[in-house]
Amino acid sequence: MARIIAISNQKGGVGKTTTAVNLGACLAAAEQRVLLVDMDPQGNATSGLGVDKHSDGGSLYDVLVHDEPIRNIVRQTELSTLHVAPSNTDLVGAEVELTSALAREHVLADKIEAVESDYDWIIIDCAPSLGLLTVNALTAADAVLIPLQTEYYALEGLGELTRTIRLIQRRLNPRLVLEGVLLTLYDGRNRLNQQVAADVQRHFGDKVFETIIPRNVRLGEAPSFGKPIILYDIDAKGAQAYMGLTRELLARHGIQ
Amino acid sequence: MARIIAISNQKGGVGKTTTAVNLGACLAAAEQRVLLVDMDPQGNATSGLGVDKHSDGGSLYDVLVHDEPIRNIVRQTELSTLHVAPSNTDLVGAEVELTSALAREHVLADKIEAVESDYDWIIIDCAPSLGLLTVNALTAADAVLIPLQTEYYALEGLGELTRTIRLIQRRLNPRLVLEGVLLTLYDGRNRLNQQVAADVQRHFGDKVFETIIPRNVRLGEAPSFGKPIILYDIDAKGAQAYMGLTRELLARHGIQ
Ligand SMILES: Nc1ncnc2c1ncn2[C@@H]1O[C@H](COP(=O)(O)OP(=O)(O)OP(=O)(O)O)[C@@H](O)[C@H]1O
Ligand SMILES: Nc1ncnc2c1ncn2[C@@H]1O[C@H](COP(=O)(O)OP(=O)(O)OP(=O)(O)O)[C@@H](O)[C@H]1O
Ligand SMILES: [Mg+2]
Ligand SMILES: [Mg+2]
Repeated sequence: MARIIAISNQKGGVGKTTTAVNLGACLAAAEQRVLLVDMDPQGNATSGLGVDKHSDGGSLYDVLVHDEPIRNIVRQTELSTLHVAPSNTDLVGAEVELTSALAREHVLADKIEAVESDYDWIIIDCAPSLGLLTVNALTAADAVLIPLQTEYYALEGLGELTRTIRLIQRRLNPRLVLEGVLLTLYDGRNRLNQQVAADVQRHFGDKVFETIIPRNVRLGEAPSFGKPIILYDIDAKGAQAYMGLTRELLARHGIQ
Repeated sequence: MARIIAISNQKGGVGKTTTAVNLGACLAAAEQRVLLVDMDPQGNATSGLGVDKHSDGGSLYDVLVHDEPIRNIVRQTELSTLHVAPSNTDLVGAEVELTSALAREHVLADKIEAVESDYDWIIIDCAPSLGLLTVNALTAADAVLIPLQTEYYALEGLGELTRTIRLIQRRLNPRLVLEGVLLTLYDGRNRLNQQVAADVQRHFGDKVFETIIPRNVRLGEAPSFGKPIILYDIDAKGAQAYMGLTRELLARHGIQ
């Protein structure tokens, strides 16, 4: 059965999509079968992998609101074992329409069950919010990976996020665990980044991934070509970092 | 009567709060009377100005859901003519509770009317979303200022944002105009930043502020001291940039 990981942090611009796309791609490069579920109406993970958000193949909106099976909307990417369940701004409507649905928090979990055996990993990219779409992602997930930019506002939001996760564990998804906190957009010369990183490591201990993702211009360039970093520039510091993260994640789960 | 400007972009981490806090502070330093309304449940604008999010004075949640007048929750800051209508995570509840309210998009506009004559400017910091809280902000506003990080994902979201603004102009707020697009987190040595900036300037013409906000570490440090940049380090590049933006905005509105 697939391990389902939600990439979540309500703080905006901390590297959720960059992590979902590049972790997914590195896992696929390591022969793992991966489904990337784009639960953000911005659809950045969809376009970051070169998939057309508005083509006729349907999107996650159809799955959540029109009961379409996920299998019907899944798209291929340049990596044969990396598939995407795409999104676009229609998904904004799903948040409103789900509000009155029966077991509204479990809709995504219900849909993912049908494809779980087809994949080794299912990565869910979340929007910068703790609304119903993200609650669906956290209810469907086995674990949550928290990308954290090492800055003050991002650190400030961490308490609220961990409170929400605990609430979801208690009421909606008892199996949900913290996969880890990933330090992102890190500049070692920046004193603030150093201080926040030290704070987080003190507070979360071994729950913080050893791999730290540095600020690397190539990571910002790759999405404009619709490619994950390993297909855009494998020698880039950003590519090396996400490959390191993937090795660390696989090792934690006993996979060579 | 106050000019009401919403600072909005559904893309996360593009400098909305940093712009709201520092533009507000620079306007106050220029003897303008300013109210900063924090319409983001993260409450970053609240803490960025050193206001306690959880003290007993009430928050925007009470205004939107319990019909409290804004005047009752307004807080002072270190700048005598800069006030804050604070927020905290209770505001997440307001988004759900407002869904079934009568004229749910006009609640904030209705509340702001009572204090408009007390201020020259009302700046509304928005969450990274186009949900009901942001729709309330855009319905209450005279103009929208769009901070735009010069990167691919941020550029991708611009179309959706302008579509939403046009929809709000047509159905909810005919007086809403674009105050301008502000390029933020700009690094002149970064080719991607240069390309995106050129794209935006070609597309939006004189709607793009001449002032460009550079990436400046001091802007990231200031919030951890609860101070706007002009009180933290007035000589920093970031302080000079926001002072330049303020001069440009005042000049556009014929104020010396
Ligand atoms: N390590 C990095 N180095 C340089 N640029 C990065 C890095 N990680 C992300 N970026 C860039 O920073 C911006 C924010 O990252 P990203 O969009 O992945 O964050 P996010 O948390 O998904 O944002 P949102 O909250 O809007 O969903 C993007 O333009 C991205 O290309
Ligand atoms: N010009 C700048 N130079 C350096 N750091 C900046 C600059 N502008 C913003 N920052 C920092 O970048 C991060 C993102 O900025 P900010 O939080 O203001 O964006 P936002 O759009 O309000 O985010 P959200 O979408 O979460 O509301 C913050 O840590 C902030 O301190
Ligand atoms: Mg994202
Ligand atoms: Mg903000």
